[in-house]
Amino acid sequence: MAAENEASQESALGAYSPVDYMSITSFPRLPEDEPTPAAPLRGRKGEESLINPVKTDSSSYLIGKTDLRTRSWKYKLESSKPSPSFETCRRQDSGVGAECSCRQDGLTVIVTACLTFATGVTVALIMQIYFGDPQIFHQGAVVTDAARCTSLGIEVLSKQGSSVDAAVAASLCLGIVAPHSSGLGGGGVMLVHDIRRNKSHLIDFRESAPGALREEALQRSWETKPGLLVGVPGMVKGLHEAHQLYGRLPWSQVLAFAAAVAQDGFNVTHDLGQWGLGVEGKPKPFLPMGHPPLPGSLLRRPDLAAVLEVLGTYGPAAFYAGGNLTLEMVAEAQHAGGVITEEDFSNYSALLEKPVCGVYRGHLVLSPRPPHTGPALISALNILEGFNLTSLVSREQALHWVAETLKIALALASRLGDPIYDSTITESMDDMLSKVEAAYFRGQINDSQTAPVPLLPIYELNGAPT
Amino acid sequence: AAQVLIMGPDDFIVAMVSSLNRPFGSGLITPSGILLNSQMLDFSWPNRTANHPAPSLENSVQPGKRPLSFLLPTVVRPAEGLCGTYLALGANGAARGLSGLTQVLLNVLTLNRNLSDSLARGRLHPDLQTNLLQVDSEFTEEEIEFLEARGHHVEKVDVLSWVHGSRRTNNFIIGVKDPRSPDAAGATIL
Repeated sequence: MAAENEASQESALGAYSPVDYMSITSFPRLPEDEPTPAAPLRGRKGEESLINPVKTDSSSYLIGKTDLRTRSWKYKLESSKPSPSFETCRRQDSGVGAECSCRQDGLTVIVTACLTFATGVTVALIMQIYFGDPQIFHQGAVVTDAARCTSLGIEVLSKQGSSVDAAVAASLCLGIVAPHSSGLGGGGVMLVHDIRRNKSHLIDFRESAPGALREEALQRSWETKPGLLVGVPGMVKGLHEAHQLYGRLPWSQVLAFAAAVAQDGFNVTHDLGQWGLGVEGKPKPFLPMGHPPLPGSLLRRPDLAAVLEVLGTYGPAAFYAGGNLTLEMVAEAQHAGGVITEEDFSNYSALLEKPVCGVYRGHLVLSPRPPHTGPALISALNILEGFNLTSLVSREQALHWVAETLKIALALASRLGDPIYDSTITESMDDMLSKVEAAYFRGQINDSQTAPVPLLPIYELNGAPT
Repeated sequence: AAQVLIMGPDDFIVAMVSSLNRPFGSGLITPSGILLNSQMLDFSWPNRTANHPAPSLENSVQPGKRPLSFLLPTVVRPAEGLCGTYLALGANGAARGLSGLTQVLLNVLTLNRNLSDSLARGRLHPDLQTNLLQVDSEFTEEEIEFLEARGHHVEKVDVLSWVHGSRRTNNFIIGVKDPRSPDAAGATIL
């Protein structure tokens, strides 16, 4: 009996030796598997009591091994939860300290929750910045008649130019790339609309008639003296006016964009190649190099580059104030029978106006006022609006209504002109913008037949397509 | 006419149309390379050519006066508030430009078509001086027969006008050229 006690004490001792294999192969036993000891087990700082209550007989050892492996998993799962025994143990050991530890757990949970929440919000904000709607408006669009000028407009916008900077550069570019339809010797009209403030400006730089021009001279010699057809070009002054109002980049820099296109060269467009042949197929002597350029070939215009540099440096004065450029234009026109003078150039001014405005299908339609035919466009929309054209109406029927409406609108347009020289124009304009007038004209349109005779008198319309 | 349409990041819309009147204008070019316009042709005077309608007194020639013009850069915005559709349109082709703009606005604002489709669809133009209804190559024979049955004298032409456009709907902006133009281009900044 005494020997058995000694043996069990030895094996117990052996079990505590750090190197014997029993300690390696022995696994912790789960407390609930343990029969409640009659007396508390004594272990190393209480840990041993966790680690190895060891089975004494081999068979129970094997069972225990399998069992233990299963239990070890179980133990892992269990260990994620503070084992009651652990808490119990701690509570038994620590007394008043136990309360404090509960509070600490609560604090841990709160801090963890806060950190988790903050991390989530931060991640969400970062994702919003990268994947969400742009908070700063970055998009813009440019459309022109030549791809080279469209890309130039995009370049100006991407270099922090304003929309008007881009428009000035692109239109000067078109004067180089598409010289058959636009250029420094022409004119035009620009409509600028500020979306946020809902404000619009119309800059009208249409050519004006020279002071010495008479109807009789035109009537007699317009086909033999091309110089008579030349009006005072408004392009440079109009673009400069727009840049003064809305430009952001320096004027010289905006012109330098276009000058670079002329200096570096551009690919001849299909349109220029086609028109270069002339309507009758005869080359025009004034074409660069004296003959029509081939579509796609590279063409340089150093002459226009030099002109743009001068305008960039000295501004519109170099064009209108009697400088070399002015004298050249006057001389060229007079040499061909024209009557334009230096004074006409110095008197020229671009007009800053408000566009005409109509409401169509819940939208404001803004278009140039006379001498442009914006009021006629609005009149056409007013008449069509009353037809309640929906997708249910057949396309053929809609086409008939559109044709009849445009006949009325174009007839109204033929009665427009420069309001500065004819006060009745302003009254005609007001009539055209009136929805009451539109309803009257709509009532005159027959749904099934075109009008045998025009509804309104028709005056000469400038007809040749530009 | 040459068109420039811009919807910029600065929330401005710029629509501009410029012209020399006829291709290469008056045909006169200065030693510096400036081509001079022929814009006085847009005035009206008597006996200009055979079978021209009566001259328009409102558009007669006078010193310093500006002639009638069909240069029509047009901007559209919602009548109320800031949200909705914004358009910038331009057209060439003199009076045909007005007809083209009318039909594109009809397609976009009334028939709710997208801008590309609206620009591509067939267009017509009544020529008041010849009393012909011109239709472009996109028109089908059925449509022409229908119009003729209603008394129109229809003439088919290849191209009537080029109408380019740019559209902004809230934050989405596109620039679209008329598919009939071989050289025009629209681009956006992403």
